[in-house]
Amino acid sequence: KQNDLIDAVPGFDGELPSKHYGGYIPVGTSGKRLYYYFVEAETDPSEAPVVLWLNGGPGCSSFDGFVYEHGPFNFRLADTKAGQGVKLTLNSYAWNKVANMLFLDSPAGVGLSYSEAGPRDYRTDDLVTAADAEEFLRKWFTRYTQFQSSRFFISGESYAGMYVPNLARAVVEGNEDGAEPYINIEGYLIGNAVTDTEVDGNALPLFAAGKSLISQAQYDTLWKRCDGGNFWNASAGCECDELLDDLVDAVSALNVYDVLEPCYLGPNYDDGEEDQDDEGEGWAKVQGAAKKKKQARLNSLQKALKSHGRKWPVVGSALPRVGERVH
Amino acid sequence: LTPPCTDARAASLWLNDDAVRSAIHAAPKQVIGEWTLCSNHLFYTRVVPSLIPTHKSLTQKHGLRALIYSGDHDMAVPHTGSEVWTSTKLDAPETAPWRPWMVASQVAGYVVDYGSLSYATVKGAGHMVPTNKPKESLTMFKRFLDGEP
Repeated sequence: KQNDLIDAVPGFDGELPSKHYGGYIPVGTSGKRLYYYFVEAETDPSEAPVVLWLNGGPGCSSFDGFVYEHGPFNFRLADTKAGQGVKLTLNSYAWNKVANMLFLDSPAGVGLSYSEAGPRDYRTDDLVTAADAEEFLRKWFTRYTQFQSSRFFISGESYAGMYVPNLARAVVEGNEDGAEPYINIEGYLIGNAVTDTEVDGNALPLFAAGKSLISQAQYDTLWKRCDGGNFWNASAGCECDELLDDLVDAVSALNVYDVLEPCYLGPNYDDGEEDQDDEGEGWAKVQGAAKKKKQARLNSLQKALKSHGRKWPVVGSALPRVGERVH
Repeated sequence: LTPPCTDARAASLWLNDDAVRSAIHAAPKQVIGEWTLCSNHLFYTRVVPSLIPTHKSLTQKHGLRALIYSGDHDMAVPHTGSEVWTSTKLDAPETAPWRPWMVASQVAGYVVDYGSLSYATVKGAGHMVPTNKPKESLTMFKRFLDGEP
């Protein structure tokens, strides 16, 4: 534990208002090492609960929560003599104002967590992830014995809608089976939680109509043509599928994570990579279908242009794209 | 490796700085490579299609308390889905009706209780609720931990 104590963090001038710890805990037998960052509560740590935080993805680092959401610092890009650096100031609304916050990069292969066995350990699923995280927790509480009797909560967001309940169940069942040390779990909280393939996959059209991103008439038509709101498993090429493409066209230039916020790098930015966003299978499926349809249109146009001896224009500069139309 | 519309420059710069890695006792880049917001190493399979039965078991059989909350402007996992499963699929009676919850005399969102599970919205927040509504999030977090309404 003392080896994991963090004395200072680059970018922050001043004394840390509570104790910070960071380090690795091994899980399994093949060399997986899960990284954690622990921030003691600024109130009495012995009285405050311990709260584990997990970001989603799957595959996204919990440093997202630490840096951008409720960690102890606000991070700001700053110009320095050497180029661009990062300045840290205290976050007035950090969750460690009221709880001991434990940020975990999970599973191995995410963020700062890794495996000595390499990529073969990065093939994983919901249940292995939960089992590894439970093992991590019991070892963590063994290392930090002073928190063993503290009230314990699990928290997270997005795909952690899967991680959190699966881990809570593993902890509860482990406790019942006599696993040591006992973890005093009291509850859990999850934001914008991926939960159920069908329910999550049906959620977008009603959201879009409710926020006036599509018209009520468009929503009513979708509802009727999609078998009374059965959007999530529409067959490719059916009328419902076509209407869902139109829905995606209408909203695709918006910031998917917050329709009120600007989209960093914008809808026309293309890094040449496939989308890595798996937040909700239904949404990913709808997005994927629209993308394929758009590509098919572009291919068809390219063919037509070539047949007339025209040079293919650069995609994104000469052709209107969905985002431009919406803007 | 960075989700769309997301600016991860500050985190990337900080966590890929050798001095930071050393200070926080993380393995150096030479050993585990660059930190990225989302991993390109992982081959992840979803094997549990629905967590609704697990929520029922945890809150109704094992006595855990739960808070499911939604930033109501998130389109990735919209509140409309969370509202449906919490209200219709838990087989739990509504113990306190849909009502506003307040921070400093202002409506911060809405909340409804189903026994030991509460569903709350955070008004005007996106997917990463504490990023958009830090004060409201901390208030919600503290009240939940303290078992307050």
